[in-house]
Amino acid sequence: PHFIIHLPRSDMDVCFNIDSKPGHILNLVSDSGAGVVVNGQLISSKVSTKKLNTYFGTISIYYQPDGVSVTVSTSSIALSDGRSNHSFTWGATAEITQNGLRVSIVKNSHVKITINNNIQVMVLLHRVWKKHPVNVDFLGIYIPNDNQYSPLVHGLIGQFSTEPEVSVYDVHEGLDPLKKEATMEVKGNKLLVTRGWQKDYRHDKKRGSNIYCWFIHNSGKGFIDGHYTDYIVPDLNSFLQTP
Amino acid sequence: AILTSEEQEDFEAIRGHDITVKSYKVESRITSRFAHTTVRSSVVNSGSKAQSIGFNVQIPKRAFISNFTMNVNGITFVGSVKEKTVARNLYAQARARGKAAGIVRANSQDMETFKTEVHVPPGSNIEFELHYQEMMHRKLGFYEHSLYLQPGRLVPQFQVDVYIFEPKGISMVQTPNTLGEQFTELIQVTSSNGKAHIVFKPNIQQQRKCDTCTDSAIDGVLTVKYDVNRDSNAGELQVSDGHFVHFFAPSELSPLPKNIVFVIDVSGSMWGVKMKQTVEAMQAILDDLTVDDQFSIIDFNHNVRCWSEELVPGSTIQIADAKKYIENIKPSGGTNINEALMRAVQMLVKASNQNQIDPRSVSMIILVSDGDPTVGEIKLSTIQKNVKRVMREEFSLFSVGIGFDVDYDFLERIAMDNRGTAQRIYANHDAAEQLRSFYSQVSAPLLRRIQVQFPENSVSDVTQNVFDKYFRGSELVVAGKVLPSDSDTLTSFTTASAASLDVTVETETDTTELDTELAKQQHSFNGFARQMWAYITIKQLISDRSLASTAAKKRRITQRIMALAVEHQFVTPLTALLVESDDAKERLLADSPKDSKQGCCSGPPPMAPVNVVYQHPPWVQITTPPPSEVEKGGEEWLLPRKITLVDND
Repeated sequence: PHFIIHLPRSDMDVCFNIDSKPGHILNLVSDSGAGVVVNGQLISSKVSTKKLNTYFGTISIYYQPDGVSVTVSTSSIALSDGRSNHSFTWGATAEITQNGLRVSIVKNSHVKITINNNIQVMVLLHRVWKKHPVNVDFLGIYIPNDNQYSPLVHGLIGQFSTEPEVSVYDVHEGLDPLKKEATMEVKGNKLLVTRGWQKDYRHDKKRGSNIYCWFIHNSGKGFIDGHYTDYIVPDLNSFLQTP
Repeated sequence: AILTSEEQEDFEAIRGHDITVKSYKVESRITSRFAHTTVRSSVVNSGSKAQSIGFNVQIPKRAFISNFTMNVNGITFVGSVKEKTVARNLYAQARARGKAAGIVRANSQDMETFKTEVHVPPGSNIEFELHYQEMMHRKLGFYEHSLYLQPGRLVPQFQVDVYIFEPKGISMVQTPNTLGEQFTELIQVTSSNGKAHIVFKPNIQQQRKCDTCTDSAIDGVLTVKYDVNRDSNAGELQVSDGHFVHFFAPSELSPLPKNIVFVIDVSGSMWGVKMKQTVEAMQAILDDLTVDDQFSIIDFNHNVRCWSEELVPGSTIQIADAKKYIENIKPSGGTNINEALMRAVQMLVKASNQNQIDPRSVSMIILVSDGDPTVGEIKLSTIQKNVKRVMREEFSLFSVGIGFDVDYDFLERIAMDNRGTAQRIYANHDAAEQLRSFYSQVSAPLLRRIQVQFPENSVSDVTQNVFDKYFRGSELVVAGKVLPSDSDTLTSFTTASAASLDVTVETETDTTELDTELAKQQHSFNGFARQMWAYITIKQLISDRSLASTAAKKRRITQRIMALAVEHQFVTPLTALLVESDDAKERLLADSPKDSKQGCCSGPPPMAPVNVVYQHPPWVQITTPPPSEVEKGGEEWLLPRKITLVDND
């Protein structure tokens, strides 16, 4: 999947890809202080072309204090609290509240999960043509910057809730005339970055709108803490094991 | 009807009899759970002398007859539904005599028989055609349509067609072999997308009881079971002909925990099959409980006993103990229903006061009884008041009446009065199965406090749209009229409480699409939405009327029922079908009675049994069917024998 991290203070967007394997569960937010974890499980496109594309097929949001998890897949939105399980399809607009959790499904479009009115996650459904030879239904996930996590928050996306200092300089022509290159200093690392763009599908699900960003190569190495494999967790409700 | 050469042979072959049924055709058109059924039969008096020709059709009790026409040697009789008094006056003007047709309640589980009979000279041709309409109720996950087939003799042209059209698509359709083994292969089912066609067309040979027999083996029920595709927990909103119908049958939800008090009648009359079957059913029912549920058992005769003074969790140990207790019950003595129900309510109240009840759980009392109270408070209306007074809003009462002697009206009334339902089962071999099936319908409550709402000024005349509970496998149906609007979209909002969460589901539909689709369908029932709205409204008014507390209220409801029934041509307990010949000289009257058993409390007294007569042409002699039990009572049966009389009772 593609990641776009918006850095409001630097007024900059930074992108990277994670090329992992289908079935892997990537930890996106892990906040043991607030008891919230957001994980995404990868699926692959239909035909394994030479380059394996992976997408998010399932997104799980788990709120430990209530023991409630919301599992969003491309076919259903399921709520479970250990004792009862309720499953809704994308076929109907619905509003579900369970203690401090609110789930707002918009028919065949997206679902917003809000925890205690201060942490929100939006999952976007991408429905492709059933008979498409390669593409499969997949999910996008959008997490606002103003979520109120605890200081312990981490994860592929959660770690950026505390915005790192980033400076970009020495912008120059790259191999591809359309894509400039530059040097980025972040978290004590100097990275060669490329000017690119990726898609934000919230407003136009078909074509998406371009977000121009500095692209980090090697699965975000140097921009994210550690290596992306550090963020692979065993279960959909697993918190990240703090190093 | 023109006979093919083969049929002509068949016809000749059975012509020996003095009455020949040339054709017997049944057609049901089910559209969005609403069925319009037509039964047509054409008969010849092939004897050498005048004789009586009968036409009997068994129809489900829940159905409304919507028309009956007859053609006797070219004289056509056409039906129209009128207010009972109006119909009777018109008939009286014709000064007709005798009895010719009627709807006599056959004392069977859930059907009634439409009987008509004419006495015609030799060589006469008679064609009968009966229409009735009913709504399919979803039970245990499917809709069941039953057609009672009883041609009475071999018929050259015998055919049954059931056409189903469901806009959302049909998920399964089955025809269990309720008609008998020999016909299983002859019932053909074709189904695709939203349509299904079931046809049963046995030839003469296939109808015979045996190869050389001359009588028909067709005497029973052809059953069609089906369910529709549904989007897990979403509702289904359909608009047609200016009316809407909203179906809601969520499935992917965890059941709510239950607090159940089983109240079992162990008076002397339960001795034998009834008790044996009840014990057998209870074993299975108790096994269904889970540790999330709480329960107890009260068994009563003239005394009231408790297996446990308090509700206990459905653990395996408790369930095993309860099963043993049930097995050792020995029925004897009288029946103190009042005391038993008071005790049950107290048990729930006590548990509630001690915060032993999960606020999201469902509390219910399940009463199993076979007869009238004989000890303690025996006045049914007082028991009804007592129960109503102590029952809390969050409790509901379900009643099961076993056997013929039970006052089912009373059990139904106390159940409806307390947010529950009632079921009648007969103490025969499968009473245990019937009891288990009833319990299965209420054993998985998925939602409480369900409400279906619509944007302001978008609909009117909405039927009941607030429901106390929704049970898995059933379906909540709301209907109404769609008000003119610039928008082609109608939206509904369904709110409810499930185990651990509250949910609002939004459903929308295009208000023109379905009519366009129906116009293309050859065998759909295009007026389904209008008729279904009227059917539901009248059914709800009839039950409101039976619970109405004053004569004035009852009178208002009566007026409304009659107006609707006449407008939508339904034969109800308050309207009658007047069947007139073209020149309006000959008249026939048919109306529908209530259950024969004496009702308990303020409510419509038993309707006079069939009082169906018709003016006859000079050449038709009227015969009266042999007097049935009810009619032996003579005139006095025609007069209501009970309280709160209002016009048209």
